[in-house]
Amino acid sequence: AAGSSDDRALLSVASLFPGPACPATAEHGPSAAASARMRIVHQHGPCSPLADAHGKRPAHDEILAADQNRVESIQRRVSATTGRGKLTKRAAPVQPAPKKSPGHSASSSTPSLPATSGRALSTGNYVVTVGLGTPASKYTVVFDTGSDTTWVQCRPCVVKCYRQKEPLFDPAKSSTYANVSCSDPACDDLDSNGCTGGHCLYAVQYGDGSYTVGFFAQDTLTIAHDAIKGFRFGCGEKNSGLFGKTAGLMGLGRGKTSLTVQAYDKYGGAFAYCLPASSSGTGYLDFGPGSAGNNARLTPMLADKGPTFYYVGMTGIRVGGQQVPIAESVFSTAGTLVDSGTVITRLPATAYTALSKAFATGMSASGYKTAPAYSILDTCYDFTGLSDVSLPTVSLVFQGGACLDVDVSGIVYAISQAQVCLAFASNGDDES
Amino acid sequence: VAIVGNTQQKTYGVLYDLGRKTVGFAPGSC
Repeated sequence: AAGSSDDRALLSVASLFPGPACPATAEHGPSAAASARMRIVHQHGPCSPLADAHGKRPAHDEILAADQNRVESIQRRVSATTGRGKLTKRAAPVQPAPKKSPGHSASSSTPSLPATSGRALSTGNYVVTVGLGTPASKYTVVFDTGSDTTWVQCRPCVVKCYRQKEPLFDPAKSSTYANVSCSDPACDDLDSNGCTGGHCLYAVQYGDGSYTVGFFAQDTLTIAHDAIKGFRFGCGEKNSGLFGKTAGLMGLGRGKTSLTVQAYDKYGGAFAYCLPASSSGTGYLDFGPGSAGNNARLTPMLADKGPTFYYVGMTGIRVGGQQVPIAESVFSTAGTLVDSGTVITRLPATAYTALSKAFATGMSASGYKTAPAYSILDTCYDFTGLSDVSLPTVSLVFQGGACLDVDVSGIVYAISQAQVCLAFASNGDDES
Repeated sequence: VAIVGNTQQKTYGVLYDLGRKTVGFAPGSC
């Protein structure tokens, strides 16, 4: 769909609007060093196990609004855990009050979990399919580097569940399922925990008001052909929110409850994913060292910046092969993290302004007609009647010189052919 | 905080390695 040189990238306008069918593409074979590979698809794309011919995809304004919600949630959490930024953590208690259920001990007490607000969620997420329990059943879950705790909706769904496509996980049908005890140190690994009848409770509340509450449990998790015994996850008995038709979420953050950390002995704390160029494509999620191949450009993970998130050091931006004049301090003041769930890259205001100006200059030089802003996107073009367009390349530069030369599929976000926008947005200031 | 979003990550192998404390970007991975 595209070609590129150092300063311009050729984009087929038709590639911005993939068809409704899942193309018969070759699977991405496992890299030599990766231990386990799963297929990644867009939750709402035609290759998704959750796809429904009559299902309604979220509208662009809904996706971008949810994305903004996720970003604000991340900003709140970063601010709360690092003391940086203008926003402050907001308390948002959840009262799970799980009731007695088959297979679970009863308790006369009503647990109250002080849920941590600010976990981020977005409708623009990608999903993978995992196995859970013995025998294993398949569950399609969002994978998320911006949170730690994995969870699925569980039977008997004591309080409430949203509608998911696959059957609910049923602990009673798994011979290896067990609730985590309140006295188990693993219960303390949770950001928000409680106790009922000796069983550990978890709760996660997301920034958009979505939440999941239930028993913290352990069972065998199967990813690709690997079994991870005793994997701890949330067995959700009270779940509500914008989770689509997924069965739950896989947390890949840096916290103790994340899959990354729980499977550290098996995979060395390493994983890699590749997101496809279009929502009708497929990518992969690999676990194990070396999973990204030998051509990866590396930058330090700034692990001391705060919990959960993957902080890196962005140092500059190039547009059309030319360095955009942005002081490095603009990036170092705010900090940078890489996130699988945020759709549109957010930049400090000064950096975004310089980027959009340089991009607009390049587009203007080619005579492309501008279009109105859309939601958080303010640098937009009308490609009506055009089959191919030539875009200025955009590169993000990180500490150590690692460079992410954004693929042509990731430079713009298409609302329609008449409104295709630079897929970056401003944080509104330089401190957030 | 600046956030590198998933639109910009498309087609890259994005590597996270807690042991080596590195994040990596491998072009043309899918």
